[in-house]
Amino acid sequence: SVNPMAYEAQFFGFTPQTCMLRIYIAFQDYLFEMMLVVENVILKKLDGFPGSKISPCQIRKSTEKFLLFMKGHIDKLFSKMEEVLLQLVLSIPKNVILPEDKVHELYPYSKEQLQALQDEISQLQQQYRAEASAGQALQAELEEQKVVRAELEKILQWFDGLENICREHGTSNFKESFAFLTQNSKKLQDVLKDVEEKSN
Amino acid sequence: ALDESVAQIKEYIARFTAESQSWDQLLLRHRETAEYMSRQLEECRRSQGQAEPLSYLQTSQAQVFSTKPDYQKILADQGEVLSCMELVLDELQQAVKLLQAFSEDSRQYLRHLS
Amino acid sequence: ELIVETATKRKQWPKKILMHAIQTMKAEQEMLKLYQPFVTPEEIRS
Repeated sequence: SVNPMAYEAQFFGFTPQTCMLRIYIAFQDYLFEMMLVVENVILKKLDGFPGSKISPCQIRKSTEKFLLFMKGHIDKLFSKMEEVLLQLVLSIPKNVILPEDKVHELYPYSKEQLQALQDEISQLQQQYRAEASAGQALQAELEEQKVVRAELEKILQWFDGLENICREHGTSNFKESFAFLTQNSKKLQDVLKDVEEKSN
Repeated sequence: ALDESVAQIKEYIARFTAESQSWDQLLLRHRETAEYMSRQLEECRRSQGQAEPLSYLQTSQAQVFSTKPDYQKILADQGEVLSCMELVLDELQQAVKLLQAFSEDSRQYLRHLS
Repeated sequence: ELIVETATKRKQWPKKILMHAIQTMKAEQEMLKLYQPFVTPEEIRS
C-alpha cells in the first residue's frame, strides 16, 4: 500500500521516497559515467594494440552488457538499502511528536471546546460593553440628579428668603402673628362698639 | 495490485489537495479577520471610541436601574407646593389688607368722634 | 510535491495563523479599552 510519509516530509522538507529516488538516480548517473570512463580507457588501451581484432562496436556491446549487470546488482542492493533507510533512518517513530505539534499534546482542545471558548470570549466582551454602558447611564443619571438637586435647592433658598424677610419684619411665625392681629382687631371691634354705645 | 495502488494514489492526491486548500483558506480567513480588526481599531481611534450604548438591563446594575425615580415628577410635585404657597400668601395678603382697612376705618371713626 | 507542499503548510501555516490571531485579539482588546458609549442624560424641565 502507498505510504505518503507526510509526517516525515513535514520534518525533512522532502519525502523519504523522493530522497531515495534522488540517491538512486545519483548512483545510476555515476554508474553511467563510470561505464563511459571505463569504456574510454579500454578504447585507448585498444589503440595501443593495432593488431587487435576487437572492434569499438564490440567494446560498446560489452560495456552495455557490463552496465546491465552492474545495474542489476545495484538495483538489488539498493532496494535492500532503501528498505533499511526508509524504516530506520528516514522515518519518525509513531510515539514521536514534532516540536511544532507539541502544543496539541499539551493542550488537546477539541473543536467543541474551542468553540465554547470563543463563545465565552464573545459573551464576556458583550458583558463588558453592557457594563460600560451601564456605567455611562449611571453617570447620566448623576447629571440628572444634579439638575434636580439644583432646582430643589432653589426652592429651599426661596423658603429661606421668605423666612428671612419675615424675621426682618419681626414676624417669625405667621400663625401666631395672624392670631395676635385677629385678637387685637376683635378687641378694637369691642372697643368701637363700646364707644359707639357710649356716644349714642 | 497496481490498480489498487493507483486508486490509493489518486485518493491521496485528492485528500492532500483538499487539505492544502483548506490550510490556505484558513490562513486567508485569519489574515482577513486581522486586517478587518485593524481597520476597525483605526476607525475606533478616529472616533475616540464613541459608540452607541448597549442595553444595560441585564447588567450588575439592573436593580439600580429598575428603581430609578421619576425626577421630572419629583420636580413637578414641587410645583404643587409652590402653587399652594402662592395661594396661602395671597389669602394672607388679602386678610391683612382687610384688617388694615378695618384699622384705618376705626382710626378715622375715632378721630371723627374725637 | 503535493505531499511536501501540504506538510510544509501543516508546519508553517499555524505560526502565521497564530500571528494573525494574536493581532486580531490585541485589536479587539484595544477596542474594548477605547469603548466609550455615550448616554444622554434625560432633559429635566424646570
